[in-house]
Amino acid sequence: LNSRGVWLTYIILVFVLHFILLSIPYITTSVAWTLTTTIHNICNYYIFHVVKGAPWETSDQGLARRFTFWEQIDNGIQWTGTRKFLQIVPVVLFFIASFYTQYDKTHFIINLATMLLAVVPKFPIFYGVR
Amino acid sequence: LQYLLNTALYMLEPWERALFSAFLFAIISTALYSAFVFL
Amino acid sequence: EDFEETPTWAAVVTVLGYAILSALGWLRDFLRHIGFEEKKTAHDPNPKNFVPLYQSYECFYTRNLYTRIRDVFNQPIASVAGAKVHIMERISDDFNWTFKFSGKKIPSINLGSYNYLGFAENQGPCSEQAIKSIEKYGVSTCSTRHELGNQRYMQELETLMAEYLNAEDCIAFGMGFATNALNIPTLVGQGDLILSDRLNHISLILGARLSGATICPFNHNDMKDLESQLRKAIISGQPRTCRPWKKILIIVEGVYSMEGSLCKLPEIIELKKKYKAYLYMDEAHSIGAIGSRGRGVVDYWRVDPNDIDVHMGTFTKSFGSAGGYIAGKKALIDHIRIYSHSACYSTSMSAPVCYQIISALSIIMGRDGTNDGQQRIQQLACNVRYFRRQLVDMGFIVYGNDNSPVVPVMIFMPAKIAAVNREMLKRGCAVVTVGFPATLLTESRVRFCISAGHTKEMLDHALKAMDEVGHLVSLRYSKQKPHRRWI
Repeated sequence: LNSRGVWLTYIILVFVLHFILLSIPYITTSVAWTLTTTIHNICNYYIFHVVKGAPWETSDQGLARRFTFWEQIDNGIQWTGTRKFLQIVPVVLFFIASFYTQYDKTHFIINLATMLLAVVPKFPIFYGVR
Repeated sequence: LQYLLNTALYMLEPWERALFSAFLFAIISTALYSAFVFL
Repeated sequence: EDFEETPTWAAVVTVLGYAILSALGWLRDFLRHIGFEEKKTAHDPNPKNFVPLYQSYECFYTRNLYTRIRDVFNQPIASVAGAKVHIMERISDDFNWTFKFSGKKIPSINLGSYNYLGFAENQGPCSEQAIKSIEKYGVSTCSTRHELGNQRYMQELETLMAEYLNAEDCIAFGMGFATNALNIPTLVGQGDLILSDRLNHISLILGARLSGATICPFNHNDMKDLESQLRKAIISGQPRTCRPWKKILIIVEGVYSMEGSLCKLPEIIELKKKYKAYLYMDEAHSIGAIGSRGRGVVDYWRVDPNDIDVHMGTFTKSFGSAGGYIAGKKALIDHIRIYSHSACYSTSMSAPVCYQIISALSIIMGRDGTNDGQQRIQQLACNVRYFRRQLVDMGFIVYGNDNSPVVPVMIFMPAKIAAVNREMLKRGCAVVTVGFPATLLTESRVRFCISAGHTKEMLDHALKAMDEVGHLVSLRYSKQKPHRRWI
C-alpha cells in the first residue's frame, strides 16, 4: 500500500466503479453515487477489517494470521500516510454523495451508516479489538 | 499481446480472458449507450 | 548507483493488474468452494484431523497467481549450471497444475545462475581435484564436527580462506543460508540490538530473529537513517528499562542480489567506529566477484579488513561450490567453533565440495602458477560493464551499481514476468524473473547474473534477444536517454 501508484490506483478503481454504475441507463446520478459509496464502504470494511492474515506465505512464522489487513499496515504504526488516506476516502465519498443527492434524507441515512461502517473501525482505539 | 500483458490477462485461462473481455465490452457499450441517450 | 523511479502509469497499470488477478482469483476460489470447479491441490491445505499448518487464505496467492506462471520458475536443468545450460522442457495440459517432461533439452545461455567466476564446470582442475578427493576421503563424514571432529581438508580450507581474506581465522559451514541463520544467535542475544538493512537476505533476518535480540531495520543503503537509528538507540537505550544496549550489531550485505547495489562500506565503518558498534558483513554475492583481486567489497572500497568484525560469505556464487564461511578475530572464531548451532547439528562439509573451493581459491590467488584467476576477475568486470551499458542504452530501467555482477532490469507488470521468461527461453537464453513477494508489488524484474564464463558472442546473443523481447513486451520504460535498438 506504500508502493508508488497504489493510492492513485485506488482512486481510479473507485471512479471506475462509479462510471460502471453511471453507465447503467436506469440509474440516476444520485442513486449511482449512493451505490458507489455503499459498495465502496462495504468492500472496504470486508477487505480491511474482516479478512485476516496475508494472501501469501509470510516469513514471520504465522504472526500476521491474527491481524486484519488494516492492523498489518505499516506494522501497526498509527496515523501513517497510508492510514490517513484510507481513512479520508470514505468521508470524501460521503460528502460527494450527499451533494449529488441534494441532501435527501433516505440517501443521507444510507450514506452515513455505511460511512461509519468504514471509518469507525479505523480509529486507533479499535486496534486489535474483536 | 500488449492488451493481455498490461491487463495481466496473459496469465489467465482462455475462458477467464473471455469473461473479463466480455465484462469490459459490456461496460464500455453501456457507457456509450448512456452517453448517446443522455446527449 | 541509480534506481530510476517507476513511471506512475506503469505502477498504476501494475496494481490494476494485481487487482484484476485478485478479483478473478476470488471468483475461482468461489467456484471451487461451491464445487463447480474441481480442486486440484491437496484436498485442503490442511488434511482432515491434522493440525492446520497453513490458513487456506495464505495459499490464495500461490493458488491463483503463482500457479498460473510457475512454468517459468524452478525449471529443472540437465547439465552443469555453467555458462551454458540445458533446460529440461516441461509440458502442462492443465494450466501448470501438473507437468510432464517432453524429454527435450533446450540448450541455453545461462544468465540465471550465480556463477560469477565461471568455476561451475564439470571439467578442468577444480573438478579433477574434487573427483580425486572422493577416492581419498569418500563423499561424507556422516557426522558433525563436534562429534567426529575436523577433517584435515577442513583445516586446509579454513586456513586458506583466512589468508585470502587477510583475517586472523576462519570457519566454514556446509550451507550458506545456515551460516547466517545458525551463527548470528551465537553472536548476539537478549539485551542486544541489531541494525539490519531493510533489504537484507532472509537468512540474515531469520538468524536475527532466532537470536532474540531486538531488531531495528534501516532504509536500504541509507547512511543518514542508519546514523539516526544508532543515535536513537544509544540515547534511549532498551525499551521500558532504558538500560544501555549490551552490544549493537550492524548487519549489511556486500552486494544486494535483488537490487544489484553495493553497500557504502567506508561510511558504515566510519559510523561503527564513531558509535562503537559491531559490523557483520555478508559478502555472499561479492566475495570473488567484486574488487580488483576478488576479495569482495573490502577490496573494492580498499578498506582495512580488520575494521570489519565479522566477515561472512558463501562458496556458492563465485567458487562453483556450496557452503559458507565466517572469518574474523581468532577469539571470535574460537567462540563460534564452540557455540555454533551448525557445528553440532549439521554434518561436516563433504570432501569434493571442499576441494572444489580449495582449488578455485588457489586459482584466484594465483597459486596454480597461472594468472587464470586474475583473468577471470578481469573478464567478469568487463562482461558486467559491457552488458549493463548496452541494456541502459537500449532504454531499459537497470537498477544498481555499474560494477555489480547482478544486473536487474525492471519489468513491473506481473504478466510480463512470464512473458519475458518464455520469450527469452525461445531465443536460447535462460533468465530468472522475480516478482512479488520477493520484490515490492510494483517492482518485478528480470535479474541477469553475469559470469566470467560468458564470451562476448554469448553476451551479444543475449543482448539481441533482450532487445527483441523488450520491443515485443515493451519494457523500454527509461526516460533517461533516447533509446536505441541493438546494433
